[in-house]
Amino acid sequence: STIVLVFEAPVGATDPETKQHKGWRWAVDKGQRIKMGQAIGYV
Amino acid sequence: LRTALNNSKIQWFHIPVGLGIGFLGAVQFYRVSKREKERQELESEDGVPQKRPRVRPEGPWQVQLMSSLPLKALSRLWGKFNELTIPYYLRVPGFKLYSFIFGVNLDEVAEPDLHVYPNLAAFFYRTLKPGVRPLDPNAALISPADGRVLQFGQIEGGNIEQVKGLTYTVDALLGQQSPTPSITGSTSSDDEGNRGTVPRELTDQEELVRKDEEFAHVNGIKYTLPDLLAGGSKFKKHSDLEDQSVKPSAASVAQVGADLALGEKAWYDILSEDRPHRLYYAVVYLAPGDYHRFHSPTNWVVEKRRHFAGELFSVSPYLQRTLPGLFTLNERVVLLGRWRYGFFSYVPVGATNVGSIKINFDRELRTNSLTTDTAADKAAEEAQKRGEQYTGFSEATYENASLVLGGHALRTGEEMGGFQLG
Repeated sequence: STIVLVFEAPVGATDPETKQHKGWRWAVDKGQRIKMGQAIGYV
Repeated sequence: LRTALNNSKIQWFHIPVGLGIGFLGAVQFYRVSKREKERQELESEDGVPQKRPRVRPEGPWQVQLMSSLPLKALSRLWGKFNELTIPYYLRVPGFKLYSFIFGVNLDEVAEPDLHVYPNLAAFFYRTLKPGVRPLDPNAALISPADGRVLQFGQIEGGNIEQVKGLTYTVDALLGQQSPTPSITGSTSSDDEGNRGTVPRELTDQEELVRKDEEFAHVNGIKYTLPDLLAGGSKFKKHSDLEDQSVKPSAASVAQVGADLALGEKAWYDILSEDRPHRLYYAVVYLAPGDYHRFHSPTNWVVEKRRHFAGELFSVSPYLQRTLPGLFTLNERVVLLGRWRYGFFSYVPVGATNVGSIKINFDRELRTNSLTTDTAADKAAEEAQKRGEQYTGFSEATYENASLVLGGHALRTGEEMGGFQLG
């Protein structure tokens, strides 16, 4: 079984001045085991 | 006789070889003739398919071999087998053996007495103890299930990369045009078939709440914020669902509504006007030993459901490496909606060894069934009568589930359904 998520999100980018990341940021790696409730990504 | 045969000038060895070649040739001729006959039956004079065309996957011999097997029938048979009641005293050793082979953590299972599960199907659809899957409070998106992250990334040009550069389009996965209503009672057509397949700007109607003015604005109807958060009788009055248990809870409506409301503001604060957002995707694979119920990965609203009957292949990592467009061949349920950052879709994809897909708030949905196949064939025939091309899926909308949100509200972590054996 597989679950595919397709979604719209803010473009991820790092502010060169503040070095702060804004927009979408992944929290997983390819092939990683993951449990329900664990983060896939942050905004 | 042996001497006579050995001394003969006739090469006897050639006879069985020739017969074998002749037999293979006859089989091939029969297959080609049969395929040609099927093709002629499928197409009318103007080339419009008269029946639902069977998908013929391309790939190496392993895939060709799989495609020749009656996988749907095998899956249903496998499902029936797994629903057979296991003798009481065999249940514990049987489930422990299964757990050992597939890595099930029995300490997490809600029901510690394995005797309670009458068969493998019930054990497969087990629940977990409360609190063993804490939700990340800071994540915008959490994992909907236990599994392995196979792929994730950004969608470029409408294509999703599968593995090793193989791609399939978002349109093929999610479906493009909404079909004319024909199958389910709650099916409806609308003019937004392309919605969500490409990045888009939010429309005025989708600006759910203007926080500064404290009212919700949906499809031209204004609601005060307290009305939205209370989720009171106003919402129930507009529902035409007979089964109220499939309605979103008031808490879900309130939380999702508030989340969408906050999102609108935050969205435009941090992004440039010219290209504010993109489409992303993630693929989570559930192994046979994993917990097979799935949950909402975020606060969002499901607006419509599309059911693709598919050809029901496996979604194993091996086939994902081997077969292009694997996900678009499988039976799948596409849930389309929106979250605080715009379009959101959730696609459970079935597999032969698993069986059916259950959606808790959609009692009409029937997957992996002969009825589904018949309905799909019927839809294809009706589309042909109307002179339209069969879109490949049936569609139902949830717009009556909540008038304010225009769909079924789901909170982060809320159980949505699951994959069942059979």
